[in-house]
Amino acid sequence: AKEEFEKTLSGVEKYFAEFFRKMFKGGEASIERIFDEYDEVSGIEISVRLPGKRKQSLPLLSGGEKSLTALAFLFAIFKVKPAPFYVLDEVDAALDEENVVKFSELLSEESSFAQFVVITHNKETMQRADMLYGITMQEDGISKAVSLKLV
Amino acid sequence: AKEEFEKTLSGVEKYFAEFFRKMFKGGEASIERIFDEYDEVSGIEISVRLPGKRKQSLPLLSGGEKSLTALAFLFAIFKVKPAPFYVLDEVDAALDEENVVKFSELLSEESSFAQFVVITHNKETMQRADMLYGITMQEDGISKAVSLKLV
Amino acid sequence: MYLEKVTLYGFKTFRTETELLLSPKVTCIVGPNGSGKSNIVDGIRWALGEHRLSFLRASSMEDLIFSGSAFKKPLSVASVKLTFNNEDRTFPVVNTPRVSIERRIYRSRESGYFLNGNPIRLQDVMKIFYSAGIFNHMYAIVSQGKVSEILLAKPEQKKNLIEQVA
Amino acid sequence: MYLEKVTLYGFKTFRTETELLLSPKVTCIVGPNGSGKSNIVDGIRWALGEHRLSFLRASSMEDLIFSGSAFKKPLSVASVKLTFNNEDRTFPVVNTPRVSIERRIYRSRESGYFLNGNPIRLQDVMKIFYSAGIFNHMYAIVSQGKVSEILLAKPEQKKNLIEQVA
Ligand SMILES: Nc1ncnc2c1ncn2[C@@H]1O[C@H](COP(=O)(O)OP(=O)(O)OP(=O)(O)O)[C@@H](O)[C@H]1O
Ligand SMILES: Nc1ncnc2c1ncn2[C@@H]1O[C@H](COP(=O)(O)OP(=O)(O)OP(=O)(O)O)[C@@H](O)[C@H]1O
Ligand SMILES: [Mg+2]
Ligand SMILES: [Mg+2]
Repeated sequence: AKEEFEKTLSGVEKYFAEFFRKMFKGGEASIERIFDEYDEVSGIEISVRLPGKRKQSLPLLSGGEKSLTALAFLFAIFKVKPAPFYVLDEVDAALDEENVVKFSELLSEESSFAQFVVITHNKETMQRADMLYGITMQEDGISKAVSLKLV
Repeated sequence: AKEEFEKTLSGVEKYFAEFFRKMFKGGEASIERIFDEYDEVSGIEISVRLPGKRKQSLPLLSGGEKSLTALAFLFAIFKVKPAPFYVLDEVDAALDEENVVKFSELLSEESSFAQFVVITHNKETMQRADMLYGITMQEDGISKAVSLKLV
Repeated sequence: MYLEKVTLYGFKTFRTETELLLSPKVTCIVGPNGSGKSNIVDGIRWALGEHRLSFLRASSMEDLIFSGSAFKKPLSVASVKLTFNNEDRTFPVVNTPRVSIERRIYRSRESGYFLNGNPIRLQDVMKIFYSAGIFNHMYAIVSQGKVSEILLAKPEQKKNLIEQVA
Repeated sequence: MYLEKVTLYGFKTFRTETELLLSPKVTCIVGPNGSGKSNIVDGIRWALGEHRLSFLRASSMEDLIFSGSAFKKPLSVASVKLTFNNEDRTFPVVNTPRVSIERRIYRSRESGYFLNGNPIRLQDVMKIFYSAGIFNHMYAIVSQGKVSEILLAKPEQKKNLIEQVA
């Protein structure tokens, strides 16, 4: 069990660093192990350095930087231990135009290995859809789903 | 002090209902007083009914509906007890195109009585600016502010 | 193995039966505020066995059933059915090319599960999910406003997440 | 009375002195993720007397001072100055057409306040803010991601907010 943990953690760290560098076009990301008095791993912390900046603790990051860092970490977990499908609800909400493109590229690449259901308001993310549904609500308070053609 | 509280609360309730109906083009909003065993107001709760729907508790509302309801409530407080200026950081993040327009209209109207500093990524909200600043960061990790012309 | 279809009936704002056919790759869902997009996510979570009300944006289990609108009366039953493509037989205990798992709830009654239309106990459906690599992957569902939450977690909690994944 | 100008120097990512002239009506601030927009909001909060680190997105007061970048060394002082137009004499105790209130912090030292360039004690600057209807209006500053927070508050907390406003 402890071996499994170590194997998983180093896999996540490897992909986290890779996805982070790709999405931020530079910088570094790593996972630090925290040890207790018995030399056992009691916790892990995420450590990042954005391009052009110095290593900073997570609370200082901007809204968009936090989202992108969290997505790099999540997608690393998805890579190491795949699930049959993923559901992402407006995870691009805090991203600016340039970063939405990076996220949607990552989404496209990873979807050759996994199934994604993505809720979004963003046109760039929508471009990556193989299927697109529009949900509407009439005056009667009832949701209706419409399959939309991709242009 | 108790009179001041009552006076403030009814003022907030009046504007909250008004702004809510305006932003949602219908529906109803009110503030319910909760009484303790001494018949004193121990708490207040917000109660809303969106157009076409039934009265629902706040956790059930969607992300955008929560934002818009909170903005109606906040602007009601601003109206009853004005502050010299207001700073709003990406309060439009969860709003769809139609609701961003409603928010930006409210912003324009209320700015004839008050000063607003608004951080946004949204083009519609930007249209309401009398002054517009673009913040950029060069590779040197230093913020730079540029005054932008409004087109 | 992939999720072919999500069918909602009576669940939150999906009063009328709604079928969503999913792409094996990327399916995007769009629409105005309050139209029902996140309700679909709640439906998928619930069908996978979620019982924590905070993860379903509800204050009671009855909140999951269409509670009526200005023009329509409430319903008394809600159902969400997940239809999986099982042509590669990833579900080891079910030998059909398609596997449908439906969760149903009636007002003031427990919810019940159905496998390919037949009643099945909760613990058995959880075993089936687990064998297919689902359910212990609740991190695979990211709710609205929660994407950065993983960063705020304490070091012990972050370690727990990796342990769950492992 | 309105806020005419915000001047940041050494505060977070504003290593070089930056002056923002504000409109008496609506000023919008835009830019890419991580460019420094919310840092301006933190600066305004801090200059108004905020001391709670969680409201300043910092883990220590030193985090407010430019801590260096890949190409630049850290600074040892940070300052945020708020310049108010006081032509209507809303600030009762200050009789100048413009009132500038500056807060400065040095590494490993307490922060200090300056009124129109002259040192002033914290409690006196708080009195000046209070008399102008500022500071007890911290609800007037809505941080990123926090707009809906008011709705999640318990009934007692919502009542507290109204009492603070009253
Ligand atoms: N049991 C129910 N019966 C009727 N309406 C319900 C029920 N549960 C939730 N709702 C309604 O569903 C709506 C929320 O839908 P949902 O959260 O899916 O919106 P959304 O499309 O995700 O919007 P957003 O873009 O703002 O996130 C609310 O208006 C809420 O009142
Ligand atoms: N003392 C400091 N020294 C140097 N950099 C700092 C300091 N404090 C914060 N930062 C940096 O400031 C950046 C955050 O800026 P800010 O939150 O203002 O961005 P933003 O423009 O609001 O972005 P978003 O659109 O994503 O919300 C982070 O990259 C953080 O590392
Ligand atoms: Mg939603
Ligand atoms: Mg920000």
